[in-house]
Amino acid sequence: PTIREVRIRNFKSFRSLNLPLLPGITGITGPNGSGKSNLLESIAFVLGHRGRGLRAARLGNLVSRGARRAEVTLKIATRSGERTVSRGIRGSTGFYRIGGRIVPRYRAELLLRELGYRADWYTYVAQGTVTRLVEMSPRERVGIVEEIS
Amino acid sequence: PTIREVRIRNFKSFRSLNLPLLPGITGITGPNGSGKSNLLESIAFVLGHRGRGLRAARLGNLVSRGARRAEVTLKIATRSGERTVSRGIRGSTGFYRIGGRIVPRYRAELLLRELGYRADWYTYVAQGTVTRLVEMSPRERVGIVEEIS
Amino acid sequence: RDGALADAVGRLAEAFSKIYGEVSGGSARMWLSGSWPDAALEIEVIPPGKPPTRLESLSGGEKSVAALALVAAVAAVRPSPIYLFDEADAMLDAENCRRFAKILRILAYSGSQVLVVSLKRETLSEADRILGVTDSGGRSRVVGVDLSRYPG
Amino acid sequence: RDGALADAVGRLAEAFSKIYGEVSGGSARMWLSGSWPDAALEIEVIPPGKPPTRLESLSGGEKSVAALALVAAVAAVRPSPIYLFDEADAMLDAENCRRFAKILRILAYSGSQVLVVSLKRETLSEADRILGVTDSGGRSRVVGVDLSRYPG
Ligand SMILES: Nc1ncnc2c1ncn2[C@@H]1O[C@H](COP(=O)(O)OP(=O)(O)OP(=O)(O)O)[C@@H](O)[C@H]1O
Ligand SMILES: Nc1ncnc2c1ncn2[C@@H]1O[C@H](COP(=O)(O)OP(=O)(O)OP(=O)(O)O)[C@@H](O)[C@H]1O
Ligand SMILES: [Mg+2]
Ligand SMILES: [Mg+2]
Repeated sequence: PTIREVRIRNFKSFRSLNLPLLPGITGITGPNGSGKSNLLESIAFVLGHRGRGLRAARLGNLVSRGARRAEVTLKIATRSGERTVSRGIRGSTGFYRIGGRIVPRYRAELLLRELGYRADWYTYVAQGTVTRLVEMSPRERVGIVEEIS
Repeated sequence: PTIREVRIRNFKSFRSLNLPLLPGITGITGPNGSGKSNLLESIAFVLGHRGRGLRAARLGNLVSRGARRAEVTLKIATRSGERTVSRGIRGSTGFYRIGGRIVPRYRAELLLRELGYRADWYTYVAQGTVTRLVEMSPRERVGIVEEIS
Repeated sequence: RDGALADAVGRLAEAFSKIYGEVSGGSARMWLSGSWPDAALEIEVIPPGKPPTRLESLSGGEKSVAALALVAAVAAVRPSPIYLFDEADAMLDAENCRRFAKILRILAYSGSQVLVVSLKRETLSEADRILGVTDSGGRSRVVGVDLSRYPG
Repeated sequence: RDGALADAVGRLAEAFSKIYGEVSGGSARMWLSGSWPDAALEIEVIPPGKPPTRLESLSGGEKSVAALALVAAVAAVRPSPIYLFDEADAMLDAENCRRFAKILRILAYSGSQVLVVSLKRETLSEADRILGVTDSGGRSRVVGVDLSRYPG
């Protein structure tokens, strides 16, 4: 499957964005503080990445300053047609949508998993963390293999 | 005071180096793995920096592969003449010298402190650690001020 | 349990050695020590032209290349439809940026989408297209970027 | 004890605001909350052209500039004869590398020796001289470098 479009509403520094995406390698560049990491985080957020990679102590801190609601939608082209999956925050609680309709979290996570999207450590290397993969202890590293065995 | 020369014998990837240094800003560059960090670490080692900044679980790992002894000497020009301070490793125990003669650790540390050299966090920003200063908790940050009050 | 782990490590170790060797010209090994549940995954990396050394004494750039080869190796064993990299080339010199770009190409070749944030021309020049992100007054926007105008 | 701490924080806060403002055009504040021994040092940093924000949501480059201004502020209150920086500019864009170079100049101006490892031309071009480090077969050597020949 391929993400065809990312639609962002009030996620961190992005107020409103409809960004078409293509297969292959897409480079993202720009000055410090422009919003590059926020853009990657918005995608990681829908795909289920949590914690340190989103640089926010509370879910509510992901909502754009001054707004009350944030939502990120991924339009995913699959072999059997197009699916849209969204994740959002209202106040400080999260919500999920499939095809525009609110669904419980496990349903959205199930769909993503069926499409092959897993929030594994190796699918999102957050800023400043690349050498951590090698600096882990040999015991911790076994966790890497457990996920793929 | 100013460090006039760094003399390295068997410290990590440096087997033998006599490097004159000058006041002002000295840039150090070169390919990955060439030895830039090792060079800074050799100076930090004499000045009393320990732990993470030296990337070695044991003192013995600082000795060049295949050698049994390492020693780094700093020639320091002061208002009252030149002083040389050395720190070394033989096997896995450390030793110190002032003016070429072995002295106990506290004597070397005392001399460095009198000259104004302190192994504080802000005098050596090791590779990959710069944002840690800002990411510390407010409680931890008080430690910064305690050192200077 | 031990069997499944040993099998996965076998495949991962083979991919890791192959990719690290191809991309950097050095050699890398991986093996399981101990048994379930106290098993540990050991790694040895020998950068090109260097003698074998402890993992802790590799340089920042050498560790980054090893880690990125590991990502590609895991991806070979268990592919993902998308990979996100945020300035993973921050410590890399020009030569290693080109190695990073080779790794990105390996990931994309198997059909995955790869999004790579970078400030470095050597990495970005391998991308199929480049998006520019700008900020005005705290609000971010995205524009298309032409590499030939990219400041070096 | 509280008195000495409050006095040191006062001087540090003044230096931090002044240096961050001079170097980046933004504004920064620092203050002590609570009292000894549970005191905490709070920091607020507002990058140029941005609204105030939590420290955690600053970008990698914005955090680096704030941290380097903090180093220069501590140095103003308690100078050291030497400062060592190891690729502290790894996350900085060209403009912020020039800001880093300004900070290095502030440190050197008060008579300190500054050694700065960098892979970036914008930082190195501010140095008084450049040393090149090379490796052959695992053995490091140092050579003089002429900036005009430095690859961009
Ligand atoms: N909830 C929020 N609302 C509005 N803006 C926010 C929010 N959270 C973070 N920001 C802004 O996002 C900016 C940082 O963006 P980001 O981390 O994506 O930058 P970047 O392009 O990755 O920069 P760098 O190259 O330095 O890593 C900060 O300046 C911050 O003010
Ligand atoms: N005890 C030792 N004996 C010999 N060589 C060593 C020793 N410890 C580390 N090294 C070598 O030092 C090299 C790393 O050097 P260093 O970390 O200084 O590189 P660097 O120039 O800082 O690179 P980067 O730009 O990637 O940060 C490694 O390749 C390693 O083999
Ligand atoms: Mg970033
Ligand atoms: Mg280094």
